[in-house]
Amino acid sequence: MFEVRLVQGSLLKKVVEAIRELVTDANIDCSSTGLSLQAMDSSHVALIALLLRSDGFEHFRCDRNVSIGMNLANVSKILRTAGNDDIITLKADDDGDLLTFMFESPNQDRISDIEMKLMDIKSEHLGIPDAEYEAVIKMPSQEFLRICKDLSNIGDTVVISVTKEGVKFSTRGDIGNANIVCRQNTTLDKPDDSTIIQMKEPVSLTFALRYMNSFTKATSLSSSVTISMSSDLPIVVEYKIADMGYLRFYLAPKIED
Amino acid sequence: DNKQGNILSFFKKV
Repeated sequence: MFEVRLVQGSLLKKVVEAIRELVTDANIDCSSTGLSLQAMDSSHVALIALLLRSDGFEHFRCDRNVSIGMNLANVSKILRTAGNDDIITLKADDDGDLLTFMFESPNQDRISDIEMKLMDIKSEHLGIPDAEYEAVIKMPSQEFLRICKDLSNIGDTVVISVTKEGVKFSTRGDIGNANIVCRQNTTLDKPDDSTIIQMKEPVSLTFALRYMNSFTKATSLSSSVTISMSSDLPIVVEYKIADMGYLRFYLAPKIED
Repeated sequence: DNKQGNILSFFKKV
């Protein structure tokens, strides 16, 4: 038996909206630890890792480890019928091929349930090594969204360079070049507005802006985003999910031909 | 132009 109840159901809606552009079908892996998902986009350029810890749920029952295979476009259609303030319950029998979504309005005057057919998806797990990154930047997620959007008007790729001066986002296109420099800015009364740059080594990597823009669909999950970079690793763009876990996007850099 | 890297060249299947 698998049954979990999430009071802040909007988190689930936001997570699915943030990843469904990159991944069509995915397994949600359920264990006593919580719900997790790991999936690559079809071209194996980006990897998504989601964790929702069991203690973030009001009720969490998972009798044995199960993988629930689902089509994310269908999950999105179903979650769109839930109100933003609804409490969401997910349940599945051990050997069933259906996942039941139950949506309860906050004052319990509307309760709906929808059964969704599950899919058998061959899951491929990648080992993500723990790494000490050369540069870690924490900045307002809205600011990162704006930078990615603005640079997309000029070019297709972004060079992210971290030096002791700050972090520079640069692009080149047919109409010209653009640079945006963000410096460390610790706003003590508003920590969410801070930009904090921790650098062990200067690092500069090039990425496809199309993917970065896709990652920023997670902006509403968290007021800040953490970007971790090392010269020999994919970049990590992490949105924390309030007291429950995280949604991380890994993106392979562009390399010199 | 730079070539797009692949996640599988950084992280291995387990």
